Amino acid sequence: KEDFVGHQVLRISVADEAQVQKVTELEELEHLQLDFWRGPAQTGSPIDVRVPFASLQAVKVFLETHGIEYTIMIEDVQSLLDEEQEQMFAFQARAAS
Amino acid sequence: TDTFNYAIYHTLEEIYGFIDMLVAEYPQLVSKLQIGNTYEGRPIYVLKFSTGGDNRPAIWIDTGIHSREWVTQASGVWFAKKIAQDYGQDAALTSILDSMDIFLEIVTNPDGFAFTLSKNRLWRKTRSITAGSLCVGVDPNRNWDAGFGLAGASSSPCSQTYYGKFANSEVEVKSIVDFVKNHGNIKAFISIHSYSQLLLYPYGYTTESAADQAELDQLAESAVKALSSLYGTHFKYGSIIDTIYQASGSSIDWAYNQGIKYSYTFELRDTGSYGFLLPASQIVPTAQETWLALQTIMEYTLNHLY
Repeated sequence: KEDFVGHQVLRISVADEAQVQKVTELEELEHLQLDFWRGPAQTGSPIDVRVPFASLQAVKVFLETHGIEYTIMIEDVQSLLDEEQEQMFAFQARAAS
Repeated sequence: TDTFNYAIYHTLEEIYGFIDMLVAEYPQLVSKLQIGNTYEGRPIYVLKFSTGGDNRPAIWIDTGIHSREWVTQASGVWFAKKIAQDYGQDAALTSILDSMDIFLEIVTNPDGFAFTLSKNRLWRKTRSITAGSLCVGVDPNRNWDAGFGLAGASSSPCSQTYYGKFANSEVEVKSIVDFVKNHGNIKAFISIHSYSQLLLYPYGYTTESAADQAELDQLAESAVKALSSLYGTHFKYGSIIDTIYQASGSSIDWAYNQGIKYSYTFELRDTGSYGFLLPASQIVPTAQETWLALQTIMEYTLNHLY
């Protein structure tokens, strides 16, 4: 089962077309294993990207170097998944009993 | 199905079990069609809601084509119960079903959905194997024969938006294409995704405006207004390419080019910071508000048959 411990989802706010392009460059770097939840779109709409732990440092340095603003939308993806799983299994356990 | 828990996420087996229960409880109204089998051999089911007649004008609704967008399959389950229980109770829905059929495909990407439950919760694509590549799956919303392979999708099998070897290469897509073509009387085609609160209409693969752009835009405005009236959820609306980005090979572009005028894609909640991991507590509110928009589109279609 795929484990997402340490993966973060960054919410990137691009100010202009040049910044959209910069983020699009990131998308092409397959070794970073980025997963765009909301892809680069019209300026004004946020870009959400899941970043594996191993790529976090590089991506944050890249964004900060290019003055691209971001916030951490999800601190740790796995912890949200664990909550979701717990709820599903709790229901199934009740249903079984 | 009265005691089914609509406020949590369910497994594929539980959803298929729900479908069978609904058919058993409303045999005069609901039937289950199998339109094909997935790449891995799972059945692909579509619910048909019909009060009779032969090949009536119909409305197509699908959820879950991108498997990780769990709130959409969960909303599809809620819609199915809503349609069944409201027929004969709600005047608007009753008038729709007295003249039209509704087809609802709740799990449009069963292999992908099973994979999100077993191996990778964030899986989006199908699970077909691409010869010569280590990467698996095709984006089932880039595989339709509308601008297929153009900008707005990827030729790389490892990309989340990989368009596949050829249009309709994915049996999950081809099954719908064949069904819609064989039916020949679908008047509205609504594909439900998440997230980012958008109501989109053609086109995604070209900047050219749809011939019915003004009407589609006006109907989208009404639908979004109805949706927002319940909980104030803010939606934007417009053509795919103008509102988000260029996306080729999408289902609603194909449907529109087939002559299905009222073709829309919804992008449901998240309004906060959960993305695809929307808490189950938001399933029912999301389904309820979306239903108001769906009803607006269905009523308009009924009153503007073509």
